[in-house]
Amino acid sequence: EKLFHNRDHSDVQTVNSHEAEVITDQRTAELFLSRYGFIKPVNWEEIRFEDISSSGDFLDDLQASIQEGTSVPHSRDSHNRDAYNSQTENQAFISALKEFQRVSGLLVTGMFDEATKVAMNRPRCGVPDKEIDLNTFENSVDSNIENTDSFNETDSNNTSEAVQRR
Amino acid sequence: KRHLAVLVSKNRRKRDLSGAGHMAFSKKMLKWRLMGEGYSSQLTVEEQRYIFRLAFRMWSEVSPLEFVEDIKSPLEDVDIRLGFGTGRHLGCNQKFDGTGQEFAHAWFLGDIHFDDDEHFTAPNAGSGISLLKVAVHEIGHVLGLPHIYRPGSIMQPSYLPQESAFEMDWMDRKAIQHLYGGCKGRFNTVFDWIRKEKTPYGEVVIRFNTYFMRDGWYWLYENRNNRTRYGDPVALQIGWHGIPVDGVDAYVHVWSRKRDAVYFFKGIQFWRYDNENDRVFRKDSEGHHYPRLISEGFPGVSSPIDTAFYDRRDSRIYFFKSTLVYAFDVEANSLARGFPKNIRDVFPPVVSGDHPDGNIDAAYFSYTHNAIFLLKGTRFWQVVGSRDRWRRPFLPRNGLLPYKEVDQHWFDICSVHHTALKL
Repeated sequence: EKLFHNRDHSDVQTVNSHEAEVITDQRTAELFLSRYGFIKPVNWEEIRFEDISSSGDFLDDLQASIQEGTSVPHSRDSHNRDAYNSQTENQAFISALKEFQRVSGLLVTGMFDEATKVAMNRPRCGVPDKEIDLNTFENSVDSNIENTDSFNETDSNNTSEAVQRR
Repeated sequence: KRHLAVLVSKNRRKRDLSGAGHMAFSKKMLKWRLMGEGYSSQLTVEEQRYIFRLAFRMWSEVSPLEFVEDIKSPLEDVDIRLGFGTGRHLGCNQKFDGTGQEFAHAWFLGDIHFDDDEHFTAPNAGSGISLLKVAVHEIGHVLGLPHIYRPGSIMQPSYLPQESAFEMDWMDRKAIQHLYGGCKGRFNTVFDWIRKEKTPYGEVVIRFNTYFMRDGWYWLYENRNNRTRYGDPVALQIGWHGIPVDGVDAYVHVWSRKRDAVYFFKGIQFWRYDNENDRVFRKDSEGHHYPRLISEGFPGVSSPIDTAFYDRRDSRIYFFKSTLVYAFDVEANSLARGFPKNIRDVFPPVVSGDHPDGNIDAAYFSYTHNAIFLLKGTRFWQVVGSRDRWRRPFLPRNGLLPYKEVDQHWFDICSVHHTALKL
């Protein structure tokens, strides 16, 4: 249990080691903006249905994608391409940052300033701010339903075995 | 893919496109449960359930949705499931981040998860994160609302410390009603209750409050705020002692130089209300015992009645029953000459064919609007007044103007599930 001594639990102690990572720099700010859909709308419902055993956490995946880089030797063309990609990503970050500042009622500077840092570290809801339209998601699933039904009709024996295994 | 398809197809049965083309629940009564494996370690289970009951009720008070706590059905039959967890929790794909930042998340299928590493507190605790405010926000997501960046909106993504008056404002109400429609329904009676108060200077001032009654509960309607009082509806027996607990047919306030008497009518009986002592009279100063038969107190009036109101212009009580109107002269204590009459003769239509044609639900004189309204179903007709006839002399006396919808004039008078009447 969380330790407390008062009858009304008003002195309940939280375990300090289990604290959310504070947003302090561009990397963590970019994670924040990606998580909540400011860089690219999030398919929140799809995340809900992802196989929990096979995928990592959505945030872990984001962190990995942002941290990992390629180790391919740079050719002149690839260097230009990388520079272009880096510039594009930076623009995307600034654009997302500006959008966050705008909806949060902050001064829209495009810079990761102190006010923006405070706003990002405020307690907030985990639902993304920018989501993919649910109707689009369900329409794409509908086409899968048709394909799945046809699979069931032609391979009923295998299907029942698969069901039994599950 | 098959698993996903089955889940979506099951979800489809619960949800559909609303009239506005948005995803929303397709039914109006929703079941919820705080999962046994997801209790918070910070509040008692009863506190948690109470807070969630209150949170659901707050949405019920501004929408046509009703919520009932279901602790018996199989979990898959429960529409909205709530639980607390930390880090990896409750089989959820979204790990919580520890103390700070993310405090909860919700899914369209109806699961709400709260991060138990946050310091959740009961309402008005003064510190920590108000569980009530977070719950109301997350339920909003489950119902189909996205984040809204407007200051004061309950759907703002960031948590702001709870102000003392945390309630759903006009825009939040309209947002949920955009998905589920407004609150419609019939009323038993509507009235302005007059009370006399003394100012600090000893002057007597007259004030009024507007009440809507439906079955066994009532709402106080705040005309200046275009909404009902926060926390309504209330059970009848709480605010009106001694009247039938399952509802009334009519309320009449006879108010003249000689008389000041309030009556409630139900079936073939009526009660006189004692405003001073806030309960019905058992015996009034005239020696009458209550309840009394309508036939005794108002000879000539056939009961039970549909509704009634007192017209101060001619000192008559107008009783409505089916297609007939009985005008009762209180001074003469008898029916006015020529009555009963057909309702169309007493209150003719201004526009041909636009008339309630009898079986009125409520007749209401409004001091706010200085007008008489006849309510039937979800509609109302305003009676032509002297000012209307001054502007348009061709209007018939006591004519009924074209109908309008009740919920477009008196807003957000919403029922709640009867189990939510007492939290």
